[in-house]
Amino acid sequence: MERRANQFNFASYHTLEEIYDWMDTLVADHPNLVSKIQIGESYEKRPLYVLKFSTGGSNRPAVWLDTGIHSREWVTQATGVWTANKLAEDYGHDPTVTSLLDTVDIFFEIVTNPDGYAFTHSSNRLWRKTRSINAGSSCIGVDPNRNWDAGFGDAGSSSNPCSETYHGPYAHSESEVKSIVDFIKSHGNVKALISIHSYSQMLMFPYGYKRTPAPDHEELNELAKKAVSDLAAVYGTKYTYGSIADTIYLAAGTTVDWAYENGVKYSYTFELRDTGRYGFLLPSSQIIPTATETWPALLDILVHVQQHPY
Amino acid sequence: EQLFVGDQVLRVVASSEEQIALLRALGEQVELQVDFWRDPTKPGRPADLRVPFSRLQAVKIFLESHGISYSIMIEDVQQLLDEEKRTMMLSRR
Repeated sequence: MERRANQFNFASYHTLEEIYDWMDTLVADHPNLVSKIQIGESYEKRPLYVLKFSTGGSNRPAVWLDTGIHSREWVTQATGVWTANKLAEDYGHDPTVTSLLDTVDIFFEIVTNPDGYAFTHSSNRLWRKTRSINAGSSCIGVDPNRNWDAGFGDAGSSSNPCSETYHGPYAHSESEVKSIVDFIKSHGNVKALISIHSYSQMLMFPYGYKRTPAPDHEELNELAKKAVSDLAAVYGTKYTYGSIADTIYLAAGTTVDWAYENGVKYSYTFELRDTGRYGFLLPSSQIIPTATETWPALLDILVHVQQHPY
Repeated sequence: EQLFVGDQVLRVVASSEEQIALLRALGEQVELQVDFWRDPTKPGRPADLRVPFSRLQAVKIFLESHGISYSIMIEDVQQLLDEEKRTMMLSRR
């Protein structure tokens, strides 16, 4: 049966297969804007798909977006689906999105940890990590947000494979992480990276592994301030913002620190909402409100990137 | 399939750096199987931890004996999971 991307139920949670099927539908509906590329395979050999939003050009400045690196944070994958659809639907209709995509490419990995996500649907809804086997331990998986080569193994990550913040045997040991590293390095023109988590209502930027302010701290902070203000204007959801180390605690080996240290100036990580009653079990009725309020904040960052080339 | 019947999520508010250190130490005790959903960060900011039913008493005694205030954020994790599954099934139909 032929389906269209906008007939998908964005207000429900979906399995990995449903999300991967939907990606194909989105590509089919917007063939001149969206394509699907595979950047690698997960530990359990699932494809790692990225949606590429591009209106042409050659190796344009690009933005990397990812959701769902922690698999149990279901509202992030759901927000990823909604946001990707929004980008596609608004192109050619909304002047801001149109102008953005006329100059900037967006790469969007919606299910960054597919093994973990599939596992949350089949066996353990509260699984956070990858599903790789750890030599010498009966505990499975590595925290992919402690596995990056930026202060790898330092404070805020664990050397215990049974811990939820286990950093893994070495930096980029997880194919889910290595595939992104290889992709961003080989692209060479990624100007922003936004990694989306839940559920602490925060917008953060480097550094996480050290307390030293990033060289671009002031600009990143001002942009974060504007973004959370615009987010709050939608439903009044209050976010805190700042460097990871100042806002939560020292956390080594994170995505955004690696990106920043590898030349991606605009590196941010969102912690999307919860009202404090459900945590990772946020009811599906809150997917669209969450995605809707996140959109203006995301757009603030994207537009800033477009207007501040470097 | 792992079930979470009777597991609770506790919302804990530490009032000092000392209490935050205690909470982090709690998380390091593998036998208690505490799963931090929201990590302890700063005094006054909430931390959320899922505690298996079989360890609830021990964890609550730990919190109370150190004067760390908490409330029950989720009474029974499995009930919420069942509800989530029902919603997905309905949506799929």
